[in-house]
Amino acid sequence: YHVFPGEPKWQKSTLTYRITKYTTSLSAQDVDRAVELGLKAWSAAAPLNFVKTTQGEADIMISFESGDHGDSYPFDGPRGTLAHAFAPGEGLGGDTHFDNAERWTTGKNGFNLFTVAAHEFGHALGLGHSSDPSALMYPTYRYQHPVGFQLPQDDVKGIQALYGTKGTGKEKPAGPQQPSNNPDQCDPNLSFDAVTVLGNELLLFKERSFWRRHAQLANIWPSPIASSFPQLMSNVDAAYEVAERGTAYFFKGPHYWTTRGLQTQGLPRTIYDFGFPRHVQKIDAAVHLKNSRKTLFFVGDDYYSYDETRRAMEDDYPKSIDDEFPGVEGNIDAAVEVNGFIYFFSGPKAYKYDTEKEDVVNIVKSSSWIGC
Amino acid sequence: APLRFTWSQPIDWKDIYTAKQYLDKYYSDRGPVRVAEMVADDVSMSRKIRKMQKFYGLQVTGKLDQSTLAVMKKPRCGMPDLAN
Repeated sequence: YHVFPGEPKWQKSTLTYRITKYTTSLSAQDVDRAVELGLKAWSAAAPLNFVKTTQGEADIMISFESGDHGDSYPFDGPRGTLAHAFAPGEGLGGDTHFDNAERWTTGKNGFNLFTVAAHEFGHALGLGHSSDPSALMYPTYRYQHPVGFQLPQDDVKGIQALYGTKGTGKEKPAGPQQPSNNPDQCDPNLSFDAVTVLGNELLLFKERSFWRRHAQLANIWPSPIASSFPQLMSNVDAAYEVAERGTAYFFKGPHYWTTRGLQTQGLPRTIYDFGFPRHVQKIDAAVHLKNSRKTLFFVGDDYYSYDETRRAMEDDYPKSIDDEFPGVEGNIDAAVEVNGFIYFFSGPKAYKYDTEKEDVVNIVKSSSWIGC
Repeated sequence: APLRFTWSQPIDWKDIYTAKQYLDKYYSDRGPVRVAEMVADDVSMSRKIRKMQKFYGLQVTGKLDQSTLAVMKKPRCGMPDLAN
């Protein structure tokens, strides 16, 4: 396999894609299906998620084009060049174009769209051509049956060289991994990715799992995030609820999802809706303060205050977390307001912050929140 | 001007043109070559043929032969083979 010079790759695990122009030789449904399977071929081998959008800018913009279509790589009519895609990056990066002059098919009679799409998405994810004739990333067309398709070993090695292996993820330190999919319930070093109230429950997120805790700490066990939030899958960065609106917000990378209870509302949007500067690529934690109707967003050493009534970021932010919340040590992983206190989760510790005393009044183990 | 191409067997001039386009598209170290430059760079064409033959595991001769042409005629992806 080959990667591109400089090894361009996506710095996030959830990518959006949008089909902006369809072909005349296949139904839109067939195109959607072939594209979905083409992307799945890669997310089956590496920690990647793909979310389809139907409006605005997506990471991977997909279209069927003819001849010269404005990207200085004109198509050449039937046969010859079938499609091309651009390496990961802003703007044209990741975009994928198919030659509309070809006879596209879901079978063998013509060029199988799944086969070509899966190859092109390899480029959109950062792989160049492979000189291994058995590889999907080999330059010339060779029919692949979409059902039961297994990514050839050469391509698996290439995509995992860029994004790590499924489940552990390259970006995670190669520490001892939990034997099962569920985090060790009572690991004394347990930390959370995100915590939020949702209705009369408290949700605590960790990697691919989450705990749902009711007021009384009845027996509690982790469930797969995918079972209740299929779009989120894993590694939720932050979450909060505006109870009076009955709406919750879940953040992952530069995207967020809105839910009513566990029901996701529509497609992901970008965090820049809240007014974040473009250099902010992800949120570490978020907490909604009921009385002031403000939501605090924590990003690295700073925090922002968002006015839920005006739906606008407050002026004079970001401010330093240390200045405003003395006593809370380390990066903030998660935050939640319960009974007027703000609880900050930082690694294995949970800090109880009294906003009136403007000080930390108690510190417990994070794992005690799930009954340990 | 006739392309002073080194080839090992009689090759149809259309095929030679196809080969030039193919090599400029997939084995150029720089953007698409303008027509005017085509005649002057036979040496670089031989170099590109070598690169292509090596990539596809063909016999590396630097000369345009039928097996090299056969690969050039296969439907393929529009991205260059040189990961540039």
